[in-house]
Amino acid sequence: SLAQRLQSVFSRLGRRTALTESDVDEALREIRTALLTADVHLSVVKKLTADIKARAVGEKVIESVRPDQQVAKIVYDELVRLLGGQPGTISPPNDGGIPIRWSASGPTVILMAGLQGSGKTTTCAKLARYLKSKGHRPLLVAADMQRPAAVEQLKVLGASLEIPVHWEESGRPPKICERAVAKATADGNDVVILDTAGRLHVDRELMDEVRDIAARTKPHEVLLVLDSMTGQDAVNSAKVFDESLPLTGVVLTKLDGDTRGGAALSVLSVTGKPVRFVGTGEKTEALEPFHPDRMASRILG
Amino acid sequence: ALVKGRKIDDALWEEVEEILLTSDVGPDATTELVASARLAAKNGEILSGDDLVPWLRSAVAARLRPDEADIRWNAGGTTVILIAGVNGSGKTTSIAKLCKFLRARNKTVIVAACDTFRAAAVDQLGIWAKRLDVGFVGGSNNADPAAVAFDAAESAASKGVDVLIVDTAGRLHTQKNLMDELSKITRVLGKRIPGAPHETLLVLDGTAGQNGLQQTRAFREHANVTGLIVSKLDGTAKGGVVLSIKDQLKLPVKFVGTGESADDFAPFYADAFSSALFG
Ligand SMILES: Nc1nc2c(ncn2[C@@H]2O[C@H](COP(=O)(O)OP(=O)(O)OP(=O)(O)O)[C@@H](O)[C@H]2O)c(=O)[nH]1
Ligand SMILES: Nc1nc2c(ncn2[C@@H]2O[C@H](COP(=O)(O)OP(=O)(O)OP(=O)(O)O)[C@@H](O)[C@H]2O)c(=O)[nH]1
Ligand SMILES: [Mg+2]
Ligand SMILES: [Mg+2]
Repeated sequence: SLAQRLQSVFSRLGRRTALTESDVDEALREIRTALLTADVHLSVVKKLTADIKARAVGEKVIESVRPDQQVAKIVYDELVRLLGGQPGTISPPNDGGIPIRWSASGPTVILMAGLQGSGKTTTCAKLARYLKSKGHRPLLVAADMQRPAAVEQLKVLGASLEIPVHWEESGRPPKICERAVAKATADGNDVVILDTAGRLHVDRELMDEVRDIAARTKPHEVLLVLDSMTGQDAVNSAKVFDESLPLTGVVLTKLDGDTRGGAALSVLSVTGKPVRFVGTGEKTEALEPFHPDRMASRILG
Repeated sequence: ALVKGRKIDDALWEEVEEILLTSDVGPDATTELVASARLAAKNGEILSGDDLVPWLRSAVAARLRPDEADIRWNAGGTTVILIAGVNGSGKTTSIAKLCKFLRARNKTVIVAACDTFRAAAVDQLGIWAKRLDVGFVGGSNNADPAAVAFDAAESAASKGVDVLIVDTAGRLHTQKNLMDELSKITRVLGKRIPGAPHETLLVLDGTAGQNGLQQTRAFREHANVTGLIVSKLDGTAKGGVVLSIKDQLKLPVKFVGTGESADDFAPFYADAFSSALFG
């Protein structure tokens, strides 16, 4: 782990009263490797190591703390801060608190977007389940008309949760979403969750389509559903989605795996949009708030 | 970019490093590749900046070239191909593509819908089977995947079908019970058709980072993975982690997925892949 590597770096260096530039440079090489192995984007790693260097060089070595621990803490705190947390605070217990930007009047519209297979459909069901448990009346919308049995997938999930699903036999997604929001208003659903087809950020036509969906439904939340094992490509897609839509937040999925999840840091760093919640399993209960401190530890391995 | 007429200097090496790192080659494999390139430059194998990219292209291609590119056919009967991988990597769609690929080569094919867990998984494969005119074996909702696999093997063998492709549920390699389930499926297939599965292809998401290596390693411990299908290479992801996979696990990429239709599929060509890496 990074902590162990830093320890070995500093054990080779002698006693210090303050951290010198060459001490820190050696530690930075380890930090850079750790972050790259964790899939943090190269541009973010470069910026991070520069910031860490600025903070670490010249720092007085604290009496009771080992220098490697001191540098490790600087790295950890920097990550927590970038992930949207407050260094030094411990994450609140999971009270199920998931922040949503509520509509001032009329149903709150939540648009789920992202690359193929990232977990959008499953996440829509999870969010609907959570909101229903909090007393809301969500409407799920099957707006993926392209993937075989995508509509069926959302219908099965909706049925298992006893949550209504708006779906149509044929039609184009933007119109389907528009009609769904009108229906929600008429039927008294206070939240509409739009499940859209997976799409590549380089697919002009499909990016135009998702922009059209947003234009017609004026979503209060536009969430990028991001697979936590995504590598360097995460910034490419996130940037384009954010520029096209824009995004209001990110959902990180499949965190029950053992990927370090550096893509989360890259995406937050590049878009500035916060992680709203995370997916931790295939079941519809597997939805949790995002904990910046836990994510920081995970990325650092 | 690595334009013509550049001399070999630190800035050039840094640029090469950037290309490799942002292609998901990973820090260790990048360091190793750049070190061997620097040594080649020192030995006079690379004389100018113009020689560097061709050298790298052929070095990477050489490392990735599979020793056996074709499917491991079963000489004695139905060839069983097991498809596995983590959630959402593109297994079911890759099976559709593989069906079309095999049908174009006049093979008779049956697919087994052994993802009995996820909502509409069986429906999804069923739609593809119908579109591509291949046989389909499914089970009842939440049936035991191994039982469906056995029924499919039974059906394929008795009908003398050329290829049986088994679709499985997405699973994370951290889920012990699901990895055990995968082992069970392979055992059951082998019971009915000797040597089955003859080919086990792990579908790796082209956008995956370094975890792709851990995934492959873990899946290989539970199933005799013989190769990879790398999906979603039609985006901007380069799939560079396959270098470490080939280097450390000796597993070749056999096919690549380049889109969502059944045509978006091709055998893996190391030169083409390597060229795409260096743009
Ligand atoms: N283990 C785990 N699996 C997940 C999680 N979220 C989604 N999945 C699984 O990931 C796979 C893909 O999920 P989908 O919801 O179909 O993904 P999608 O983004 O809608 O896919 P497309 O519509 O094809 O783009 C399924 O097998 C899900 O069960 C998660 O948090 N953990
Ligand atoms: N752009 C692109 N999309 C792909 C490719 N292969 C698969 N997909 C898409 O990725 C998504 C997931 O594909 P599936 O075939 O359902 O993946 P899976 O591994 O079977 O998923 P689970 O069974 O839920 O684990 C779908 O939207 C596919 O259309 C590819 O090569 N390129
Ligand atoms: Mg979906
Ligand atoms: Mg599938």
